Amino acid sequence: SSSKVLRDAMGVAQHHDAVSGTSKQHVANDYAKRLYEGREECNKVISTALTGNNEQLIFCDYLNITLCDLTQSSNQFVVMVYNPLARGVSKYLRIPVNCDDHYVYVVDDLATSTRLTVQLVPVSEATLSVRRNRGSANCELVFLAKLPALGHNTFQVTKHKTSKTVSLLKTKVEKVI
Amino acid sequence: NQDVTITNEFYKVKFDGNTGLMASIENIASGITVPVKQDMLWYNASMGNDESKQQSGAYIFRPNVSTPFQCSNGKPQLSIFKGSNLLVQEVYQKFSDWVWQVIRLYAGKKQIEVEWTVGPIPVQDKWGKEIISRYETNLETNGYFYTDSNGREILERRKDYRPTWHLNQSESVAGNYYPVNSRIYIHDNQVQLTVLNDRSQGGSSLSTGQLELMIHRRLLGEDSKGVGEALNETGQFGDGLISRGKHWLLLDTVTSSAKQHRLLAEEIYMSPLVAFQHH
Repeated sequence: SSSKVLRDAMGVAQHHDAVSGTSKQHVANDYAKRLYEGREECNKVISTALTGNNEQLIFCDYLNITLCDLTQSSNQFVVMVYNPLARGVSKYLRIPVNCDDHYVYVVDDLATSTRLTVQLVPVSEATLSVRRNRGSANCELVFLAKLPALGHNTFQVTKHKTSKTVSLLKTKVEKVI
Repeated sequence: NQDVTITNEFYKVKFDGNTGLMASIENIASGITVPVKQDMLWYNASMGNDESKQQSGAYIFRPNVSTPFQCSNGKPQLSIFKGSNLLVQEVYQKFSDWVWQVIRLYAGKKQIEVEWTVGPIPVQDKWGKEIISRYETNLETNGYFYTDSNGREILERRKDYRPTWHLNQSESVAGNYYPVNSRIYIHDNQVQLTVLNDRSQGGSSLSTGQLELMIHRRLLGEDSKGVGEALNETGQFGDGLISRGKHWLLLDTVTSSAKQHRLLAEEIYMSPLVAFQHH
């Protein structure tokens, strides 16, 4: 029954041709609110399905602007990735993190117990501008997630303090004016 | 003023240091190299004229001239990032304080990712703006281009032409715009350039070898179709919405492109769901 909230919101939105600028602003705001509330309910369903219990997963809606309270502030967390396709796929994930020279990130594929190759990418000027002082992540942790057909995989991300100063960002940044 | 190149196993994308724009795409496996110039431009939204009072609005796209303006004053700033592990290489372009772009190549991935960021669109000059991303190539397309219909049948479109009636074209830009729900492509006898988008957009090919997609718009006029408000959402900060999205580019032979864009579309539109858990 939880998914009915989103189903109803989608029904209203589709019927009224919502989210296309063809309604007054306060009506569009209402459409957005209904969709948001529907998604929140569905997130609970997904959490139950993936974890098998009532433990709530955290869904970060602003990953596209490198904003996620959990990943940017935690030293250890788990990433669960569900693949809805009926074939296995691999996808590069970009996780908002805080990086500096005193820490390294390691990512373990828990299904295969393998350590993955990772890369830290500094947050771009565009993202900083879009975020408008929200969030503190200054890097994106990039790794390739291999996912089974119609199933999920789990990755553990751990932030380790380095014993010596290591340059995490061996970057080649070149500015062409 | 140096040229910049990013490359993976499949593609080499070159940027012209003099213009700050994408200059060419090479498909390494297919041995195809095509000059591709990509730019960010904007149309000035019509507020009506002597021919018609119709204004550009939510339902109606009507630029007041057919030539768009540059989003950048001069050439875009260009910078490149190549990390130590080379999982991803990125080129950053800053066209202005409200238009940015990142072009990415991921190791092992057979597509070029273009992430655009547009907004807040400035309207202090009282001009409504409709922002487009335009790709120009040397493909001999002769006015033909192809758009999808909700990811189902791909339809052939032809400039200034309708297949079932004689068209008297009165809007040289808007009259050639079509919905692009998931992909648009152009091709000649050998080579095809396909662009997949992450949301429905308007798109067209207004001259041979060129295609464009409208990615954001902010209007001060109203098209008199019943809404009664201009498409001028100000957002939570009050200065206009910022929009960020992606285009994925494929450049390959016509025969192999058909399979590639279908498989890629599956991965994009049925993208994996990411969730987090405290440890």
